Amino acid sequence: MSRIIAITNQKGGVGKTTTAINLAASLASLERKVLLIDLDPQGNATMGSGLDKAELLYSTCDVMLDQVALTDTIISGLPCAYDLAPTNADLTAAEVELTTLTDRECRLRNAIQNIRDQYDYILIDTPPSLNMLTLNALVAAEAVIVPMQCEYFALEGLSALMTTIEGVRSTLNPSLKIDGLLRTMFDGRNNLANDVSAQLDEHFGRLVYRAYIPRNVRLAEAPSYGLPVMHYDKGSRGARAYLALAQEVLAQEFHR
Amino acid sequence: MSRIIAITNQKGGVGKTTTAINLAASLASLERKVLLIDLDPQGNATMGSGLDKAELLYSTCDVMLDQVALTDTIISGLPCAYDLAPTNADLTAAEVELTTLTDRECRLRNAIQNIRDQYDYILIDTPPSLNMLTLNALVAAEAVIVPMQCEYFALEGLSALMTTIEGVRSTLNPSLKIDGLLRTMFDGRNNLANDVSAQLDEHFGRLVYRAYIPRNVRLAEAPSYGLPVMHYDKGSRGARAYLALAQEVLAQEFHR
Ligand SMILES: Nc1ncnc2c1ncn2[C@@H]1O[C@H](COP(=O)(O)OP(=O)(O)OP(=O)(O)O)[C@@H](O)[C@H]1O
Ligand SMILES: Nc1ncnc2c1ncn2[C@@H]1O[C@H](COP(=O)(O)OP(=O)(O)OP(=O)(O)O)[C@@H](O)[C@H]1O
Ligand SMILES: [Mg+2]
Ligand SMILES: [Mg+2]
Repeated sequence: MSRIIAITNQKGGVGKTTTAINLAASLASLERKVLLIDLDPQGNATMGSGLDKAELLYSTCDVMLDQVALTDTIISGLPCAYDLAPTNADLTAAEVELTTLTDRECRLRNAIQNIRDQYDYILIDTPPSLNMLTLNALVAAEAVIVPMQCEYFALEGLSALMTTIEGVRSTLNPSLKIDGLLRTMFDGRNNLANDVSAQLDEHFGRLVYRAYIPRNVRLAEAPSYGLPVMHYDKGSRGARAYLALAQEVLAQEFHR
Repeated sequence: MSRIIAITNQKGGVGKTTTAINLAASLASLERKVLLIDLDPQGNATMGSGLDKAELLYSTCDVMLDQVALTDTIISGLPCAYDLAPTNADLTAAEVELTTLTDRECRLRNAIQNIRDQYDYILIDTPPSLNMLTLNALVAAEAVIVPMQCEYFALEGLSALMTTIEGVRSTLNPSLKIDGLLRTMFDGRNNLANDVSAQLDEHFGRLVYRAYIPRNVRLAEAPSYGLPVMHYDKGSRGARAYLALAQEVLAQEFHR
């Protein structure tokens, strides 16, 4: 039975896509069957997985507008070793159109039903917004991973995110829970990062993953080669950190 | 006659808000009368300017839905020395509602008309998306500043942004032009940043500002005190870099 996890934070640039790509690759390397769904019109998870978003036959846009089944969009056999449901900027149009439809928040959840048995993990990369696309991911998911840059604006935005998650849990998706908060681009030499990290521990306790992702330029270089960092530079601090995260996510399978 | 400048890039976390706040403060310190309009539901420009977004009487949401005039939302006399039209998460609701209205792209432009003579510069901070709010900013503005982190995903997203700007110029706002691309969080020691920077120079030439903003932790610390960096640490590299940008923006007044 697969676990469906949304990777969400409306604050921009906190490492959502980097986490989606590298957690997917790390779980795949630990013998899990993984699908990554790109639900951000920027298509960064698509490009970062080695696929050209300009050449797609179908994308998650077509799925959200009920034109094709999710399985028709899935690409497998990529070097990154996980399956991918890619997307591109067409998805922006779907977002506007979705607001007019009746079951608009449940489109992705319905689309995933038919294929969920084929995977151990389904990860969903979301855009930097609390919009209809992110809402679809929160309704479809059973758990949320919140990448969290340890800086002021990201910390300040957490309460809005928590309120939104609580709102979805109390209406459309009672089984939704937070799997964890992940410290990203973490630089322990800097007071601000340590201060914010201490505040996270104080407010969220065990919900904060022990694993954290250090700032590591290899993570920023890898997507330009269309590869997860473990296939670009396996020994790098970034690759090792995401592997540690994957092991922590697996260990929680039985607890959360 | 005031210049209206949108600070826009749909890529998340590239320094839009940091540029909006610190360029506004730098221009104000050079004796210009400046208004900063926060058009991002995250309300980061509001909090970073020292105002509590939870305590607003009116916000830009009310302006977009035609409930109050822009002048009714403007707060002056803040320590940051520029005027602010603040916002909060209510603006998310306005975004959805706007899509149903007739003159939806021109709301902000119409709202600015009555007050533009009171300012030399009107800066607009936008959300990480090419949505109706960003569209309103591009229709209202005469120029766009594009903060640009020198990394792969930000570079890859530029063509979608340029296409959108061109689309607005050929339909709703023929006078819209790019004032410049601003390298942000720049770390010259890292090959990726230098590679991307070289590509910017090659493709965009003089459109890339000579001034660039180095990665400087003071810029990330200042917003937690509700201050632009020049009022938090005047001698920091971040404060000096934004002052240099302000001088370059002023020098372009007569050229672009
Ligand atoms: N730990 C890290 N160390 C160094 N660079 C990183 C790290 N994590 C992410 N990056 C880089 O930082 C930038 C932002 O990360 P990313 O695009 O994954 O964030 P995001 O939250 O998905 O952004 P958006 O809000 O636009 O979707 C990217 O250029 C990425 O390559
Ligand atoms: N030059 C810099 N040096 C160090 N930190 C910076 C710099 N510029 C911005 N930051 C920090 O990086 C983070 C992202 O910047 P900022 O929030 O301004 O980007 P943004 O493009 O407005 O993000 P969003 O897409 O969420 O609106 C913030 O925590 C900010 O404090
Ligand atoms: Mg992303
Ligand atoms: Mg911002």
